[in-house]
Amino acid sequence: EIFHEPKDEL
Amino acid sequence: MNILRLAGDMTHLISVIVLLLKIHSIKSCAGISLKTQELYALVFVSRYLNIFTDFISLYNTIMKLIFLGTSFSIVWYMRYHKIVRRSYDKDQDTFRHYFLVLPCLILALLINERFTFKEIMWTFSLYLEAVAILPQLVLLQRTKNTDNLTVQYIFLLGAYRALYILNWIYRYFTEPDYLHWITWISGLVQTILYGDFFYYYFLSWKNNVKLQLPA
Repeated sequence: EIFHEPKDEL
Repeated sequence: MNILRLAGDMTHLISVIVLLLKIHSIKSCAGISLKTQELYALVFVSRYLNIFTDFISLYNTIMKLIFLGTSFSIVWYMRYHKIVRRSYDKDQDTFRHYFLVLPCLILALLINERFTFKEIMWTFSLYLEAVAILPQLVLLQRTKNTDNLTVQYIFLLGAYRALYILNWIYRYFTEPDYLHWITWISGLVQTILYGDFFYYYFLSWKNNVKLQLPA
């Protein structure tokens, strides 16, 4: 699940 | 958060402030593409669907609210403000923006990291942001007397994504498992679209003359 951490960029 | 990312966010923020300043102080949106501004409003709505579901930081939430709020207020000003809307170059701003929206949506349905609603909307927002500047660049090329604030606004908007690319490179080398191909490629395409503009921007800056894109 490396791709699906919460998106931290704007 | 690294300094490159922060610089990118701040450049983005300043670009919006410059645009609002122009609209607010001289009550004019001459040279600004409403098509591009509407696309940005759509970009932020589709990207920030996670605003209430995933809490990342106070900074993150506040910035999201600012980008949503400012993009909608710019569209409102250009469409409905009784003085500002008169300066809108409607006849010049003819780019058909729905021709950008549909292909981006289809591409997001085909190429994404995960087939969920939120993920597809996020991906759609990345694809759309990459091309959303096109109506603005077309308008810039058509406009004879572009004022300085419009040029600075476009430059800052391009600089923001260029700084994000440096941030991605930095994160790739400093964070384990940091791989986001879709974000990177869209961001790269977005920055490349500015290539021509950047070239003439630096030329006009070097020769100290007004920027005008060749037809």
